[in-house]
Amino acid sequence: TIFEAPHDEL
Amino acid sequence: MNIFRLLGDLSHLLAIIILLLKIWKTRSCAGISGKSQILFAIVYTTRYLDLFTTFISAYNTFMKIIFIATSLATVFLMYVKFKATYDHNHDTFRIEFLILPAFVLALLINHELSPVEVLWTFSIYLESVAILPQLFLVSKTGEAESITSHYLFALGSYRGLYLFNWIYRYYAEDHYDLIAIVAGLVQTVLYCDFFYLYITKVLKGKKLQLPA
Repeated sequence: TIFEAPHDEL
Repeated sequence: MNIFRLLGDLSHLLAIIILLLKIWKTRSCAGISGKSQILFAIVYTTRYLDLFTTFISAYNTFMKIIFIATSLATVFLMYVKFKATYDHNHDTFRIEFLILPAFVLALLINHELSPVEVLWTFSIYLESVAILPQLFLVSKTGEAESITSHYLFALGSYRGLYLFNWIYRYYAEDHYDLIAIVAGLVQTVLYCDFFYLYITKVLKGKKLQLPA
């Protein structure tokens, strides 16, 4: 998967 | 969560603690760029708006709150409590030259044209260059206290460690976020000159002093 919301990093 | 990300977050936390302790113990913020600290406060408040909409983990929520609170606390210490010690004569970087382009770029290149997503992207772009006023201040005065150097090293290491995290996630989880990766690369590259001076001078017990 390319980026998928939500962002799980800080 | 992998080891690189955890070390990156801990390094980031360490940087913030070093900075707050330095200001608190010496009752002074000399040598620290208030402009960079304002930018970091903008970065964390715009990035972590998803605190209200998305829950990822207790760790994630806890760290987000810590980063927002400490960045605001640092700005408060510099501009209110220890204002008299703030080096404003040397801290002359114009932050609007970073904020406006970061915002325009976030409007143009993003994952989704929604307010929260654009603000997240803006914060990623802005963070990558937020240290420039601090590096500018060090180059203007020609030196940095050891404690300021330790702060900068920990802060620079954080995104550097995230680069390894992204390489790991690409292979292990098939996950990548190009916006974060490119901005993280830019951010780490900006520290390279400083890393070199830190390793060759500060770690050998010398003060960080730039050649005249």
